[in-house]
Amino acid sequence: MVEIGKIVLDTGWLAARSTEVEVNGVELTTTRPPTQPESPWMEAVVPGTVLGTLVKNKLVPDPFYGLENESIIDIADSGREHYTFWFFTTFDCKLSNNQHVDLNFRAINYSAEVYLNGHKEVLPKGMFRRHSIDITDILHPDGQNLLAVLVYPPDHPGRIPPQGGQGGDHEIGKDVAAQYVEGWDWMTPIRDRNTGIWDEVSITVTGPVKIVDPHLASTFFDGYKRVYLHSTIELVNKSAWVAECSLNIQVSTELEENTFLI
Amino acid sequence: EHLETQHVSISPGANIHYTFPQLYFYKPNLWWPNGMGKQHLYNVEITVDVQGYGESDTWSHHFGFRKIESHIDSATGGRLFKVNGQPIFIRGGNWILSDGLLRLSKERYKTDIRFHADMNFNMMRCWGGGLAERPEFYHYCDLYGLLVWQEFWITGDCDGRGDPVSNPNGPLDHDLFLLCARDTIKLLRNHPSLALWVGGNEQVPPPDINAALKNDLQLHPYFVKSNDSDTSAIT
Repeated sequence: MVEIGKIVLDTGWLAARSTEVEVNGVELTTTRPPTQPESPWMEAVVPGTVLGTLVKNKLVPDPFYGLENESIIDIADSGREHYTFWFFTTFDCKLSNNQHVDLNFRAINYSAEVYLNGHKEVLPKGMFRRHSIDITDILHPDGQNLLAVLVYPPDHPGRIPPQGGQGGDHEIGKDVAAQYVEGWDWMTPIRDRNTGIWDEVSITVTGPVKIVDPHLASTFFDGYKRVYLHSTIELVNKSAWVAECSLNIQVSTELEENTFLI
Repeated sequence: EHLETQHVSISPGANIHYTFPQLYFYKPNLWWPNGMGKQHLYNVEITVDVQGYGESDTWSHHFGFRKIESHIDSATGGRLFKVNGQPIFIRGGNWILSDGLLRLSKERYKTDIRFHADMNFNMMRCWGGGLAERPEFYHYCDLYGLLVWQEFWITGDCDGRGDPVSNPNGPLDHDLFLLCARDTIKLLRNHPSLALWVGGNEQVPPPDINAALKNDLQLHPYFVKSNDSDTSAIT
């Protein structure tokens, strides 16, 4: 049984170029998972980008040294499939009765397909959005869970004009993504346009009721003497029965190390 | 007085919003930007216990009591800020991201942001062509007193200006832009260092996006400054 809370999945990731992987997502997460970083699989940087993974594995030079970026093929010349990558990892998670678990991606650039133990979920476009999938019914109750993520680059990676320029040909502006990746007066073009699982991946285990996106705000009166804290939360009841909940909010401050005032 | 317990019933499969009764504080330690005072942070912890199950979920966050106001000065065209009622001279740095390969480690955020504080800066501006920065970035800005000016993903060069002139209508999918904006706001809104949201860099977003952002980010009527001068607005 796991305790409630968050487990970050930031180790043990493998990656491979999608065109070099001959099996599909269902097979990867059921019968034919990669077992070690053998070609085409390599150790992956998660969170990070495809280019970060290629640099880590010394398959391309570090683009921020000298003019090394010039030797890395740009997505406009290679095609999007060159920087479309599989990411793969495993995790254990043994739930007890009435526990629920979500798989969370805090940001992916730009869209993805997620496979977990043979089940597929499409993560829609957008570099700056969170994704959360309830995987309670997909988890293997005993043993390893196999997770594969196929990450696609931005839809409009654009082309860098020979003379460079601010935001290249501006095509990246058609997507909801960082625009500096086509190059700017202070930055070389980023060859993969920052494609990747670029922020935290985690699973969160809860009981029947989950807290979502609390909002804290304060108001001030009488010259900051009288202050109120306002707190709003979303609650999701994942169970099939009415949940009688006791909600508790507590504000504490650390007076000195390990001494708290509540 | 800083502890509140409430009971609520939630239907099967339901998703509800719940607002706690307000918690009263007498002269709490305020959060100040770098150079104006300490960055006092309280820890807010919310838990939900379910009858017959026990603790079901828990959430905690550092929270700083501060009031940030700003307006465009008609004489200079510049934006003037006040924090906790005190005018502040902004010494700002432009920020894109800490690493072009997005290896955004906590250690690097801590070092970068502390470096900005050591330079005597009190604001970092996250440029519209870069990232909506991550919670770890904001965490260290909370700790070191760096106010954050966070822009959404619009630039002059890609969204209406540039050479050749680019498309002024922003991204193809305006609903996606707003979905991402709303989600980003929910991700970051509790950080005391978050001072100002801005539509973009050197460009106004397309009218529908701009109107939606303005509408979504305006103060809830409950918090809007009233005729009572003692009633305070919040960001």
